Amino acid sequence: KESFEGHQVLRIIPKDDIQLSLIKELEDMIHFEVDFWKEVTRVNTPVDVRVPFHSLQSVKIYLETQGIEYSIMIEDLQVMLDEEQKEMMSVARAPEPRN
Amino acid sequence: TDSFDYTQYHTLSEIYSFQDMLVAENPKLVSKIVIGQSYENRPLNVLKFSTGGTNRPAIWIDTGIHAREWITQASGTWFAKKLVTDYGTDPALTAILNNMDIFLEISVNPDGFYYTHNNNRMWRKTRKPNSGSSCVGVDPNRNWDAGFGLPGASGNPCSETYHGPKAESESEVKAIVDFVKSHGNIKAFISIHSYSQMLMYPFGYTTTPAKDDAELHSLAEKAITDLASLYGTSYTYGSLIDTIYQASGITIDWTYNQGIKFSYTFELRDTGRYGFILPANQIVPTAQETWLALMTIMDHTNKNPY
Repeated sequence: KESFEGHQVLRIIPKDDIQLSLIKELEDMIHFEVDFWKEVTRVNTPVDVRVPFHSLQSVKIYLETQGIEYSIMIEDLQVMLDEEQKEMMSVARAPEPRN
Repeated sequence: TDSFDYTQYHTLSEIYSFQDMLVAENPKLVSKIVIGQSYENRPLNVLKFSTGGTNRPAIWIDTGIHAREWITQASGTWFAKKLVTDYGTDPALTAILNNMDIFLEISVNPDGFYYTHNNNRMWRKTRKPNSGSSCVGVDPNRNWDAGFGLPGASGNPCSETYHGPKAESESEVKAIVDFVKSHGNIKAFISIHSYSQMLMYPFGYTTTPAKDDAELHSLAEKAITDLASLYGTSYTYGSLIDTIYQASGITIDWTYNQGIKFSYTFELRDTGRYGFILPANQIVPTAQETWLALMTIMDHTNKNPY
């Protein structure tokens, strides 16, 4: 099962067209292996992007050097997935229908 | 299905069992149609809600074309139960079902959904391998024959928006295409995604307004107003290209081009904290508010035959 340990989801809000295109460029940097949960649309509309642990520092530096503000929407994705799984497992399942 | 836990996310097999239970409990209202098979040979189940008649005008609702959008499959399950509990008690729904059939496909992409439960929670696409690439899957919402391959989809098999080698290459898409064409009397088609809080209508591949743009716009406005009346959830709305971004080969552009005027796509609620990992305690509120918008669209479709 794929682990998302250390992956963060960043919420980026582009302030102008230049920032929009810079965020779009991030999409083309395939070595970062980012996953856009919410694609780039327009100025002031949030972009959500999942960033693997190995790219976190590079992506954050890229955003910061370009003056693009972001916040961390999800601190550690795997923690949330573990909670989700735990919740699913803890629920008493309805009995399977009889054959 | 009374004891089915609608407040939790469920596996594919649980959803399949739920569908069979709902049919068994309501044989006069609900039946199950298998419209095809997924790449990994899973049945593509559609629930048909019908009070009789032959080839009645119909409404199509689908959820879960993108596997990781778990809130959609969960909402679809809730809608299925709501349809049977409200028929005969809610006058608007009763009027709709006395005149029209409703088709509901809870898991459009069952292979992907299974994969999210067992291998990769963040999987979005189908699970068909791509020739010449190590990357698997096609975005089934870029695989329709409407502006296929135009800007707004990717030609890279490793992209999350890969449009596939040709339109309708995915059996999950082709099954719906064949069903819609053979039915020939579908009047509304609502495809449900998450999570951007939007209600959109054609087109996605072109800025040219749809012929029915004004009516689609005013109905969308009414639908999102009704949706917001429950919990105050605020939606944006408009044509897809104006509201979100250019997207080609999408479901509702194809359905609209087939003559289905009331073609809409939803993006369900965004709490701004969880993305695709919306907590399970949000399932019922999301489904409840979405239901109000669905009812608005279905009621309008029923009252405005074309």
